[in-house]
Amino acid sequence: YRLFPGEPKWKKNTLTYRISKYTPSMAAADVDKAVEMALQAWGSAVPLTFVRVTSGEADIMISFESGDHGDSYPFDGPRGTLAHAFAPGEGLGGDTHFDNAEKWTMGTNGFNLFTVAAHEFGHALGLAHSTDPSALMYPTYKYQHPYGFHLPKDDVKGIQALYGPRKT
Amino acid sequence: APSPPAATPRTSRNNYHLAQAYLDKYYTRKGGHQLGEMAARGASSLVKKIKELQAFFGLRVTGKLDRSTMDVIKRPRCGVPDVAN
Repeated sequence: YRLFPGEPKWKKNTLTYRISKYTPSMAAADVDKAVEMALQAWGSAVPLTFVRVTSGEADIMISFESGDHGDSYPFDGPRGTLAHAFAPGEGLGGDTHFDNAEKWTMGTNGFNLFTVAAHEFGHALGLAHSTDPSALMYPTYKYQHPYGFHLPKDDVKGIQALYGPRKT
Repeated sequence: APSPPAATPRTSRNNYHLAQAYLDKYYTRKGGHQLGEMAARGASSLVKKIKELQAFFGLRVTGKLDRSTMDVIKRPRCGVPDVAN
């Protein structure tokens, strides 16, 4: 696993998230579910709790965006770049954007939102890309089945290096 | 010996442009190049980045846009760079 330079991390254990813009390619309820499950994948390994808010500024602002969307990292249309997220911090820190030009899905007919969201939230929590092909934080897309998903070892090591293990 | 397929030059030119855009996006450190790198811009800089990509993805480090490297470049992926900014 790899961390970002300076090893940015959240200095609190309860983080808020808000889905501010949805995609037309999926039902809003499915987006909510995929996001919740993706955050929980990380929350099961470290002492972090995620609380959803529906208004105002959250720590992790989540949105589906098209092309140039004002953060200097424009999306490129179908395929190519699927999403990106910013390392922990104020303002854009933690924010997670998905390319609206992709076909998002809960299954395998398109890009699985849980898979991509779980990867991006790794960045939002402070993990950079891993060189381990079995890691969730590997840069290229590889479908992960959302139900019964467990974080690969490399990702557990990485996130626990930042936040410590969750006490059972 | 068999001659290469007619499409080869165009394919390799397309690959070159595709690779250049990919490497600029995911293998460029923002905030300026190191002094040694300033003198070695252009082709050698591209080769260096190709090698960096190949090392990251566990490929054979050749500095060339071989098939396995192009396969990686064409995969859908996360937009966060692989080298640290």
